[in-house]
Amino acid sequence: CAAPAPRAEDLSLGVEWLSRFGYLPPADPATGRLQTQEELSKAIATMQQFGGLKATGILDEATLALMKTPRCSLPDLPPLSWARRKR
Amino acid sequence: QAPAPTKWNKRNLSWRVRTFPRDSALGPDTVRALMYYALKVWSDIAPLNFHEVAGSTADIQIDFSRADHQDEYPFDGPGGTVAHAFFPGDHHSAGDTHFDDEEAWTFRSSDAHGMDLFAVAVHEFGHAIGLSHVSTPSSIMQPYYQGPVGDPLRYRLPYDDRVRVWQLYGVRESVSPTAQLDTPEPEEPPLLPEPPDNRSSTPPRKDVPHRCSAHFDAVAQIRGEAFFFKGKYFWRLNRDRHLVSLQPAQMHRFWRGLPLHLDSVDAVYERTSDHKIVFFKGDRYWVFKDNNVEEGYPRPISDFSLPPGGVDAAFSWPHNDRTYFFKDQLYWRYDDHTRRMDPGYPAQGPLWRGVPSTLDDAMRWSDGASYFFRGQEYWKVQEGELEAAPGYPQSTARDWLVCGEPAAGEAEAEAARA
Repeated sequence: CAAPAPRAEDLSLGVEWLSRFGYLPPADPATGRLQTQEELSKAIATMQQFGGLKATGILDEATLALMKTPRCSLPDLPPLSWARRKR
Repeated sequence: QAPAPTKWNKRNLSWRVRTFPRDSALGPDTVRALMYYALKVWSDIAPLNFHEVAGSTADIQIDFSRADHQDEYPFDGPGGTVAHAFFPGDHHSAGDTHFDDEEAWTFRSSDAHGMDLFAVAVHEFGHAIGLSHVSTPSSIMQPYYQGPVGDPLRYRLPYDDRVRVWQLYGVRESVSPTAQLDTPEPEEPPLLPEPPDNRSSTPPRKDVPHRCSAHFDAVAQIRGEAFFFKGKYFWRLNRDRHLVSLQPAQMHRFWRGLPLHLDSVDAVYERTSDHKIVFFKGDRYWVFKDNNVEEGYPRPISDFSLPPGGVDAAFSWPHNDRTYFFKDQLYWRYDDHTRRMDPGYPAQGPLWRGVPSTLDDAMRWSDGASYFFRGQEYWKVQEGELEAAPGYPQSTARDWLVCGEPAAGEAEAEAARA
């Protein structure tokens, strides 16, 4: 069985969360928040790895639960790392 | 992927709790104590010294804020983001630490929904000194709240965090890296100063002065609080100018390291350069870090280029960042940063018009004004002024020490009753 697709609100929360804490680049005003599936999956996997979860790249229950865990406001990855990753 | 490390170039860092939680069960004193211990976690192992100060120039300003509080990290009510701190740097908010005032902040609580303030503060102060988030699960610098970390008096940083802070600042002299690796029993830090309250089990002593009739030996603002010294005792007023207790505290039990035979002090002041506290008595002086005397004291006051005979008063004037020493009708101006007496002194006092030429002591208060004390009276000089405010002198006992109007003989009668 394939894993169930995340609900739209979870996906929206996930993207917002990943951007806020440095896993996705900040929203581009020209393109909105469009992300490729690959980019999103990669970001989720990095976040899972950083948070001690299995890096599946899938926005599952455990990942959403971790995103709802109280935490520090500062990003986990610095903005610089984005430029580096893009290169 | 860690960014280039930012760190403080100085090693003496001041801190201040600017705003306290509004509806929390934790009182201001508990909050300040938890901040003290959370910072101490880092300064115990790295060559950093943290000093609580009263002024608005503190390096680490601590706030409890709600929602959008004018930085790039708005809070979001209970849960979610709970705190943040700014890395060291040139920007004005460097080191500042913000806690979400809408969290249920707790300390030693069994409430599973509460947020342990000490645990969060240790993490945030890690940012304030330059550490970023890491993924190591045992690290205090991993970004998620994982519950209380235990007793603030016994908490010891995980190995990863110790190594990272050593990489930034080196190892504190008193810490042997080998000993750290051997994971010895943690040293127990000193207990927080006990508030000078009336819980003492010792019977009242005959030499206890009464606050309403005392001519104080020394008055000082220390860490934003006022201390009134008389004989072997002192009274303490918190930042809101409220007496902590009507009963005086015993000087030697609080200021650890003062000789027991010392029956009084002449002058006390908090040094602006490093926030250590200096006590004068006769031709000698002592330097305290918090409430423990430093090694090598007492020393002669000739270190300050002061002549033998002692001082009546010591006063740090923020207006020009100089310390003034007073003796009889003379005064000296001293630079605590260069540790040199300014040339041209002593001069004939007083510098401030309307203030008596001989003083018991003087201090600055958090309203920005300076206060000069002699006998049972005090004079107020507004910030930046060179003249006493109109309407002074006023009664020290009435305005500072919760005594009634000083009617003739009343103070004496009250003292006798006490």
